[in-house]
Formats: sequence, C-alpha cells, structure tokens
Amino acid sequence: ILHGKKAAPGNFPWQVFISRMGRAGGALIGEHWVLTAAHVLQPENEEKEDNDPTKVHIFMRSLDVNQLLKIGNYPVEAFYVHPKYRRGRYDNDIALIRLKNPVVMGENVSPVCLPSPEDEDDIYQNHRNGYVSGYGQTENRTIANELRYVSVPVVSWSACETYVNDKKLKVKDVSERQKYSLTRNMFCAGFPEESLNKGDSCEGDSGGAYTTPNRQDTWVATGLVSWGIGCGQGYGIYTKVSNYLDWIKSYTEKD
Amino acid sequence: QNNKRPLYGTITSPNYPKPYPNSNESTWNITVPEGYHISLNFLVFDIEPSENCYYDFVKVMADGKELGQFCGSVNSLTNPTRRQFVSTGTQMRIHFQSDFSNELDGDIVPYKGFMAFYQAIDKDECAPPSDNSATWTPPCEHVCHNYVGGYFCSCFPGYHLQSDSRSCKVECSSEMFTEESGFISSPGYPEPYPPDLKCNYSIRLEEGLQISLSFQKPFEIDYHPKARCPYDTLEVFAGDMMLNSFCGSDSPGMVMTRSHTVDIVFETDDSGDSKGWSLHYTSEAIPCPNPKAWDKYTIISPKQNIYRMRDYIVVTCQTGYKIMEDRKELGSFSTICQKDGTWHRPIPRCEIVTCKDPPVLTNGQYKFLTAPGNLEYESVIQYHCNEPYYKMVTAKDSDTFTCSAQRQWKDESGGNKIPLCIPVCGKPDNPVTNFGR
Repeated sequence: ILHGKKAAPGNFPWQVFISRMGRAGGALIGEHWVLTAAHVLQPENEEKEDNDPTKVHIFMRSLDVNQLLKIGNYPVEAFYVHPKYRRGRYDNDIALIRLKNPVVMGENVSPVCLPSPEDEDDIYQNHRNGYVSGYGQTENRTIANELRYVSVPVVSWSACETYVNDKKLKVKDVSERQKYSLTRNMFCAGFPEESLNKGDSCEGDSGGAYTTPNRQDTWVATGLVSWGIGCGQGYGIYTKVSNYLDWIKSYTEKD
Repeated sequence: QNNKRPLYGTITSPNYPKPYPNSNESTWNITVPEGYHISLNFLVFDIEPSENCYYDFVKVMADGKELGQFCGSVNSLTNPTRRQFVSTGTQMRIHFQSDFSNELDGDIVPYKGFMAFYQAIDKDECAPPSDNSATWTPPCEHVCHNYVGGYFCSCFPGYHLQSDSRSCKVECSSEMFTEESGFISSPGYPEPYPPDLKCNYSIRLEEGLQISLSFQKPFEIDYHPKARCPYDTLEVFAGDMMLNSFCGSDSPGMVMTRSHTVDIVFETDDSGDSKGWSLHYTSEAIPCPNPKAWDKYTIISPKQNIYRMRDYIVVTCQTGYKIMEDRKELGSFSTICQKDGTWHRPIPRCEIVTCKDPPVLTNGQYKFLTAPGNLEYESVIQYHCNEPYYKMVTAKDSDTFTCSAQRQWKDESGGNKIPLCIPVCGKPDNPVTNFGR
C-alpha cells in the first residue's frame, strides 16, 4: 500500500495474508471461504500450473506478519480459479480458496460482505471512495510487515480506458501490450495526479479486497487488487467482484 | 289289499258307479303302519235294502269286532254315510256281499253300490283310551311324547330312561357339573324323592374359583327331632373336607364353600315322603387387592371396583413420564389377577423423562429459561449466537426449545433442528475513520 496508513485492530478484519510464491492478500467471505485474485494462485511467472492446495498458506487474526506466522496457517482444502482466467492475462482474475476448518469469527477476524445488485450503482460510481489494504510494497519500496490501508476513489471506466490505452501505446513489446487490456470485469481506482504522492495498492497486495461501506454502512468487497502499471503512477486496476456473484455463490452456497 | 298302499284312498263297490253285480262277494283289508289307526267314511251308499240287511250289505270290521252291517239308500236308517268308522288298531276290513237279484215287485232295480274314503290317522299313543278301560297301561313311566306315527318317553330330572325306552330309574351316583353356575336337585324334586338313593353330585371348576350353594325352598329331607339325620342325609364336601350335613325342613340357605371342588352326597333310606331339595350354585374368582398408583402420574386402566382372576390392568404414565420397574424402564406394562388373588407383577412407578444435554450450537450457546441444568420434561432452553460476530438463522424463527415427552428438544413447531449461527459480514469492530479534514 502506497501512502497509506497503518491499520488499527478491527479496521479490516476480513484481511487475509496469503503466502504462496510471494505474499498476497485475500478477503474472508465466509467461515470456509477466502476470495482472492486468480493470479495469486496461478501466477504468470510460474513455469507450470500448480494446483496443490497445501502450497497455499493462509493467515489471519493479526495485523502483524510476524505475529500471523506465529499464530499459524489455516489449512487449505482446495482452491478454485475462475475457469475463464488465463495466466498472463488479468481478465477474470478471481479465485476462491476453501479452508479445511471453519474460521471462528471475532474482533480480529470476520468476513466482508459480497456486494448485492442494489449496491452496484453506489459502490462503482465515479469518485466513490473505497479502501484497499495489504501487506504489500509501500511508497518506500519496502514491504509492510504491518497491515496498511489507503483510501482510493473509483475512476470512471472511460477515464480508465483512456489511461490504459495511453500507457499501452508506449509499450513496444507485443506480448507485454496484450496485458494492457481493460475489460468490463475490471474497474479502476486511484488518483489521476501522477506527480502527487497519492495512495495506491502495489505488489504484495494482490488478491486483497477493495472495500466500500455501502449505504447501509456495511462493508462490501467491491474489488480485488489485480494489476496496475507500476505503483502510484496512475490508477490501480481491480477485479469487479459484482460480476462474479453467481460464480462465487455456486461454491459458497453449497455450504 | 296291499300293505304298501298309500295312507289314504277310496274303495268302491264292483262296477261302481254302475250298479253292482248280483251274487258278488268282495273284501278289502286296509292296513296302515304302526302308530296310526284308520278312519273310514262312506261318501256314496246305495245298497238294496232288506231287513237286517239280509240280501245285500256292506260289513265293516276292525280290532276283531264288527262295527256294523249296512244297506239301504241315502235316507234309510241303516245307511252309514253319516258315521265315521275309526279303528283302534292298524287294520280294517270291509266286506261286500250281494244276492242273486235286485227286484222290487217284479221290476229290476239298479243299485249304485258304494264309495268309501279311508285315511290313516296318527294315533296318540300317550292318550288314555276314551272308553276308560281299566286295563290301559300308560306307555311311559314318566312323560310320554306323541308324534305322527309314534311316541317316545322321557324321565323327570334325576332319572334315566331305561333300555325298555319306557321305564325311568334314578341314576345319580356320579353326576358331574363343570359349568360355572347351575342348578342341582334331588331326583323328582319337588315330588318326593325315591327310596334307597346314593347320589353324588360333583362340581369341578377351575382353580381360583369359589363355589357358593344357594338352597331353594321347599327343602324337605326325612329327619327325626331327637337324632341327627338318622334316615336321609345331604352332605356337602368342599375338597376333601365335609362342610355340613343337612336334613329336616329348614333350608340351609347360602353355603359358601370357598373351594373350586364341591361334592354333594345325598343318601336315603327305604322309606319316606319328603320333597327333597334343590340348589343354585354360583362361582366367583378370588378378588385381587385394588391396585394403587404410587404417584399422580400413574394411570391404571380399566378402573373396576373389584378385580378377579383373569382380570388384567394396564399401567401407563402421563405424558412426559416413563414406566419404571426395578430401575428398568418399560415400554408397556400389564399385570393379571392370579387365581390366588394376587397380581402377577406389582404396580410400577412413573418417573419424569429427561432429555440429553441440548445440542451444542457452534459459535453460540444456550441458557436455561427454567431451572438451570434441569433436563427434565418441559425444561426450556434458549439459544444465542456469539454476537456481534454471528447472527442466528432458525428453521421457523424459534430459538427456544423445550424438552419433549419424546425426550428430544423441540421448538415451538415441534421441529428439532437447532438454529445456525452464521458470521456477520461487513461489520468491522473498528471501521476506519478520518478525523482530519
């Protein structure tokens, strides 16, 4: 998290620390389910797809990474990457992790809600503020061992598209350019002022939730940290969770 | 003249209805089976009249006697059409005879002859003869029963019909009674009993029954005022023990034997004219003590004032209670009144049922709304979820469960599914806030 603040206990109790190839984030959405980005589980730089759930380590209950590691991980039973996700691209960058044992909720751990269709007009509107948190890289290019968060506003899809296309034009490598594709399964959040020290999510925050308190003051997982062109140099791009409600429920509602 | 003729028929003079021939003699023998006699009527009669019916005539004979010799026409005094001839026995003979001519003042007169109808009539063998003949002996010694074509005899109670099917004799040395109630009397009662009797009336009933004898009036057995029953005696035995012996004219009334085997021995000497005795015996089983419930939760059915042998009762408990016998729970209970007047099993107790510990609610707990820790029938618990992190989801909006008679915790709708505690989402304990503007 760039230019963010240290989270206080109880600010983001759904925050999950995921350790696999590197560190990443996730959002607790139920006693058995963690929502994260697909590229956290099937990263582009992995030689071949590895679906071994035991290699996914899940931590919760603290805001401190060292403390989290001491508490121990929550064993993973299985994970489910969205079937339309392709490694190296970020469309459908969403996955579900099923924990072997139910999480007991409390002050330091409780789930975030999924957005309802009624929330959509509110939480994805231009300039609507949301919060993103994580243990990823900070503005000092250090990793955060304590949970940090920052408030960033949603950016209109057209503004984001313009921004992405501008950046794309400057990329010569064809395969690299393919990654610069914005889809309707994404939304952008951040600040347009490139020169200012502005908040953004960054490497290590992937899969963490971009959350918004809705009109009922209930916090919903509006997006998942997905990708961006650098950090703090424009908008961050997030997976639009509301597009995947049916897919998510097809797993979670079996419980 | 054929014995196999039907039991009725007609007889006509020769050539009837044409005039009968001269110089004719005809005879008809009518025979009917034993038990019947014969009735004969002349329907048509036209025979040459003569003094004393000397020329032509019809003669009727039965029972070895001549019943009459007849001639003439319809209006003559010797015409038999107004008479009915009845035989005592089973045979009748009709004899017809005509002389050489039928003339009157030189003219030939045609006489039609006769037609007679006969039939067999049942003989009442039991009835004395109408002529009061002194030699008649009744066909039965006691009772005569007539039927068409015969009769049979029967005897007064206590007597047996002998092999001659007529005479009756007392046979009472081994009379057996096995019904639970009945009547017994001296032979011929209330007529005087015969001499030299040695009767034994045995009543044998199921063990557990007690026989009572109720002597009826008149009660009359030869006695002597100064000696105890020197002539005739009536002795009552219960099992092997003699209860009493009786004579005289005072009825013993009711005799309770308290036994299921009773023998009544009646012995008479060779004389006397007493009417004898009769009794009605009944039996009752020994009653069992009235069953008493140990507590108000015990239900005993059926309710009776008295319970006797073979009566049985069923014990159930009120809802929420269980039947306990020697610390063992029973699914059902019944007990039967035995022949010795005891119940074959004692009445059990009813104990309140208890439920197991209520199901544990994950991420929640229950508390007792009734006495804490009491798991008995009708105890009530209420579930709660660990708020604010969990909220309750119930099947039918009921978080309260009661220990049911079936020993299960049931909600108000009778369901036994406990609520679920599901996590509350999107409500952080400490949402981020910005104080600086």
